Amino acid sequence: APATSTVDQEKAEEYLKQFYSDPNAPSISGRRVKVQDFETILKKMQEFFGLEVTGKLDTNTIEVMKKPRCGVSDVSN
Amino acid sequence: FRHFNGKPKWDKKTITYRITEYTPDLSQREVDGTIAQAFKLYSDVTLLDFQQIYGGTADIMILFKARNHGDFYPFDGQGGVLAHAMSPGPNDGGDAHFDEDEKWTLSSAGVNLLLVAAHEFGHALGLDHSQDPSALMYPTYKYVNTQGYQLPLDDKQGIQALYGARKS
Repeated sequence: APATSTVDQEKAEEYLKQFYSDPNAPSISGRRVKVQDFETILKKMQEFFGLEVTGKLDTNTIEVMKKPRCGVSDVSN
Repeated sequence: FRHFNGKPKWDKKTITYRITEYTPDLSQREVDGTIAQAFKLYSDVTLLDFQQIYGGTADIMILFKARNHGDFYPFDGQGGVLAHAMSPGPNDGGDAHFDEDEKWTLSSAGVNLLLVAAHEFGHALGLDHSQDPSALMYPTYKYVNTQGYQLPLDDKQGIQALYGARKS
């Protein structure tokens, strides 16, 4: 079975678009994020939060994404 | 701690703020008091002073509103994004917006206004998100006891790096 659902994947993409998009980051415009870009940006997010940097959408990463938070991007711009 | 790119900051010592739309979750007096308490966390440790005004344009304009609220960052309903603020600057710079779809409280129930307001005012003064989980400027919300609350060391060092330290 897949580790994450399609819903998790789409929500994660939205999260990364909102909080980890900056002019120097790989393009994440458009409806879907390219797999290689997704992994790269997800690693940045995992590194920021001190999670294991896997580039994979694991349970711990999803838990952090679900926490209530500030709307300001984690990537200064 | 981290600062925004270019280290934007206020070039004056007295910063004004105005609350233009209140939350019905708390009395106006409670909101005024809590917002003043959040600013005091910063004036206690820096040379900054904060003054509430009741008309005109303040440096930091504050509102509680749900969904679309006049900027390009609409809120998302209860949970998720709780609030956001702009870095220091003219016009919208420094403004802080709170999602009215949250349940704002002064306790551990719902979302504690003091903790979120203090975080957002950190942005309004020039602090970016910190990677230190014990810092107020950590991006995710976590309730801590607000009785006698003071700025965590990471945030204190970050704000003093911008505005200097107030000698107690």
